Amino acid sequence: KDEFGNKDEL
Amino acid sequence: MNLFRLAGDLSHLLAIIILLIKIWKTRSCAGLSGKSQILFALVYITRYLDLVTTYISLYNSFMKVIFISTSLATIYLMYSKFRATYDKNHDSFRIEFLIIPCVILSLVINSNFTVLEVLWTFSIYLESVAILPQLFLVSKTGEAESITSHYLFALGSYRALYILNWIYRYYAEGHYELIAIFAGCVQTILYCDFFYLYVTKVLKGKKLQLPA
Repeated sequence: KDEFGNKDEL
Repeated sequence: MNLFRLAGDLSHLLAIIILLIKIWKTRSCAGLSGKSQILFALVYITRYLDLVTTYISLYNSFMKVIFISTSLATIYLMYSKFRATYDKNHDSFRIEFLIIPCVILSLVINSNFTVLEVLWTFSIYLESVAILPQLFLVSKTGEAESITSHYLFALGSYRALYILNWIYRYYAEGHYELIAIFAGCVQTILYCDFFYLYVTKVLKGKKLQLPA
């Protein structure tokens, strides 16, 4: 997760 | 993005392509579990809902669209176009025994009690066990075609490669996601028995046959 809680993995 | 992660994603993509080619070329889905495919479609749909809320990268969006659409295409081929070849009687795993515990677990153990986060957590838990109907089908019939074995190997390798990616990211970026790591390890462990048979039998040119 980045600082916004988004997931970059699949 | 690191090499392990890229290899994992490509392995995942390869698994799906192998599966579609197998169904299309042989005009048959014999030996494949439609229930596992339904679970995978459920996994991708519940995990990639952020496709409409968050943009991460072109690669990320592209892969998500590919995973959702190919899993739906597989279901269409199995349950509609080549329905006559579907091994319904052997594909008897009760998927509610997987779905219900995953729903409960995702409601209890998650990092944020929001709709998207709970659904993401559910998809991570469900993915770790989604292959069980397929492994159950293989154990019931006692064998698998080579192409099905290649599919299972590529699909199992994907999460194993992700574990290497998580180790790398922990040391390189300090990034870690406990839920994904735990479920990913469970998922990989479920494939271990199959990996052993794949290396000792299929790679030596033999058919994957379970000991009686």
